[in-house]
Amino acid sequence: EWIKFAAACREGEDNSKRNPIAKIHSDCAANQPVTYRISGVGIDQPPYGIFIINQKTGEINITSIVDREVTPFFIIYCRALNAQGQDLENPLELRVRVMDINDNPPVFSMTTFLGQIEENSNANTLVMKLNATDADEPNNLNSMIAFKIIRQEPSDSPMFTINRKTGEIRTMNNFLDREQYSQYSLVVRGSDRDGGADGMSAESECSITILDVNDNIPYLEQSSYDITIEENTLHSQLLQIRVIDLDEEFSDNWKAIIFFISGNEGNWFEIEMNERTNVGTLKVVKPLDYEAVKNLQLCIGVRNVAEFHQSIISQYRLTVTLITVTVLNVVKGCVFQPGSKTFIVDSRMEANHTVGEFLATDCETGQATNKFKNVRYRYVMGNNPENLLVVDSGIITLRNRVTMEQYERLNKRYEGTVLSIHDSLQRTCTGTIIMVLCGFWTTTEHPTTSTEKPVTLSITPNVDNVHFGPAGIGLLIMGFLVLGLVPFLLISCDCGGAPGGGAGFEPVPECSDGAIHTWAVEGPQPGGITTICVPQMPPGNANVIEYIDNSGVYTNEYCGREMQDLGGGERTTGFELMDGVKTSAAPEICQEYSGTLRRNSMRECRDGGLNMNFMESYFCQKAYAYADEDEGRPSNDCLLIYDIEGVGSPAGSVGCCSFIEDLDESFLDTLGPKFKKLADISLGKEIDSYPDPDPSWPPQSTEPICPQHMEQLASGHPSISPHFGKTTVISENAYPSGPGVQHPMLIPDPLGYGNITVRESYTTSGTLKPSVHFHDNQQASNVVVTERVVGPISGADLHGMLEIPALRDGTNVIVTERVIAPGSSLPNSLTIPNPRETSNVVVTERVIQPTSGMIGNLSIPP
Amino acid sequence: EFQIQVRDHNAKNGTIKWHSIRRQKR
Repeated sequence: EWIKFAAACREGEDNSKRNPIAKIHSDCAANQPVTYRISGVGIDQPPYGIFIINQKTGEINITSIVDREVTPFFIIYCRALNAQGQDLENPLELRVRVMDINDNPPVFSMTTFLGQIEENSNANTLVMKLNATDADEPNNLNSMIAFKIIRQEPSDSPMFTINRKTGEIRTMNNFLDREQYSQYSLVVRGSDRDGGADGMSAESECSITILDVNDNIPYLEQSSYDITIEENTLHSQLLQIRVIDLDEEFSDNWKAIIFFISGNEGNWFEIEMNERTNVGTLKVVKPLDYEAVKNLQLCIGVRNVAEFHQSIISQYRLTVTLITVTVLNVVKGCVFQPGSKTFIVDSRMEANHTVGEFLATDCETGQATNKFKNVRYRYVMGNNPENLLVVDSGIITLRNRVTMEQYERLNKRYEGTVLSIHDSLQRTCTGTIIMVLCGFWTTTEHPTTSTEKPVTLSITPNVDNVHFGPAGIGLLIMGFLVLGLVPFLLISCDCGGAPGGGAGFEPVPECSDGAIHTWAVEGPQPGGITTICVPQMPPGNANVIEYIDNSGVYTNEYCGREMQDLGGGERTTGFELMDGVKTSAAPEICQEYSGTLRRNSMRECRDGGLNMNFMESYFCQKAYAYADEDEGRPSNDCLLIYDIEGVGSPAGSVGCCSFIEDLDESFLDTLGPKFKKLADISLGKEIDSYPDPDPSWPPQSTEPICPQHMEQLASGHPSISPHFGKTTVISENAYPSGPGVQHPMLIPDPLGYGNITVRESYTTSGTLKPSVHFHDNQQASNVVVTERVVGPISGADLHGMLEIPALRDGTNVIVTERVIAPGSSLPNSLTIPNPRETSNVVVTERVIQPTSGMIGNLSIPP
Repeated sequence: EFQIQVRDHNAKNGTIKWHSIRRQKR
């Protein structure tokens, strides 16, 4: 069984001449009568009756003209029926295709297409796309439309092209110029059969608007202007400056801005633009002074509100237009400068007494007007209360002696006016005269009622008229005496060393040994604050120790004593910032480091006479120098300044006393009193307060270090997890005297095992080579080892040492401190062999030796 | 057999042929 268009007919034609177009036949007809029937569209469905069948012969005829655009094909269902009307066969389909003829022209979707394009657009820029349809058979030549521009207005030169297949209109070139033609009209034809001569056509119109761009440079109507103005006058419309611009009117491409290039430094002028006319109005907003500026040249330029188009931006050159301004002199008359003047008049002044002179100034010459007295200017009194004064040529005199009645009516004060008049110019200026009346007494103020003689101090604008009464002279003498006392006061303040004296004068801490103060004592600090010992920098001392073990409360004593012992010689000390450094006086650069120095400690150090500015500067320099050595080196690798306090303490990693709870406490009895006390603290026992500082330092007996302080020490290293012992942080610092100061180093965890902190601090010199050795420290836990080595051994091979027996499967706490006595024979190393099954080991070794050449050594096996 | 034949008109020589384009067998 196969299906195909079995038959075809052409639309628009009479196909009856080819009837019958088909016939059906069933073999059943050989045995019985068969009736053939057809059904479907065009038969028993609209359009009816297109096809009919001869029921006997099965011949199918077409009866009328068909339209493909109405019914592109027909499906005729054919049946064979017996006499009872029953189907003898399964129905068959006969498909009849209607063949297309080009009976439909193209139709544009719009009568007039509207488009727009910027002038100066590049060639082949898409402007618009036309749309037209054809009702003939799709994908048939009869419906294939070809577009063509058949007319253009203006027709100077073709400016557009059209794609014959897609209908896209594009620019032919980049010569579109709105200033030449702002509108184009195209007539476009669409023809089917791909534009063939036998095709059908339709036409449409396209209207293309050319958009403006700022491709015209504005210019002024005139190349120069000359104007004349009077001085001291304002003008709202001094000059109209018209701007010529060819771009689209009222657009930003056309609107101009006139601006001053030079000449208006005094801000006398402004230019206001009229956006409707593109005319600028030059205004005088600040009066010109002929005496100051007689002529000036304004250089102005013009531009548009909008930026210039890229096509001309390279052509733009600022054109300067000159406006020559001539300032005319105006005779201004005179003016009182200042506008008022105060005189003192007392009761003893007689009639015709000259009170003073009050002259107006001629504005043209700047001179007092008495130069022209009786010639150009005359003076008269204006407001003259009680008619007290007379003026002549600026000289003010008393008409009569001021009486007590006048004094009372004037309420002790006279205020009048004087006029300076230039008759020919008809200009007048006014000055105010104020007189203070002194030496008058009302009935209640009469001197007979007072035992004290009144003091009259009259000061007039004329310095020659200064009068002092006896009491005034006395006041002056008192003033001189006070001034004389000042040097004596300064001298007495300068002796700031006197206790309690010189309040307000703070001695500058400049490394005086006496500046080591009482806080450097052994004992706990209030509030459990970690002590920070800041070095005292002796003048000219280049040796700086940057590390101090502050794990013990006697660190302070250590530092202070050491500095006393060392005196002015090779002096080494340390400084460790557990919480970072930051003070208000610190440079900004320092504030990049997190954390702050705890204020208490800083204050203590400052109070102790430390040069904090030096310390801050020094550490900042160190930090940046270290970071600058290698750009890839994180700056936080250098200065071990951290601030993790408050975010979790690594207490469990470095000797928190909590782990002691599970232990046999008896061993604590064998420890030194300090450790024992700390253990008591940890166990919640009642303890005595800390003892006073030990005056016999350095100690001759071993004293345990406070585990809590060790804990704080470790908290200064962020690499130690507060919860999980997985990081080993070891810092070693050895500071021999002489150049080459070693910096604190942060050693990455070589094994990833837990929580071993080793600190060494040596503040000595000589050949001392202390060392700390750890062997197989995997899985160590909670071991605090402290060794302190102190002694002024000269030239001896002093090695700080601490040997710890095997800790495999042992207890978790070993606290050992050994003090190396001066001159004693010392083992060579500090060794902790195989602390397996342990974690959280803190070892602190300090060797203090005032000899040179000491080298710190610390080794850890892999 | 039930079949449909269509007429093939040869315009050149005016002859007419019938082609069975659809048939089905029982």
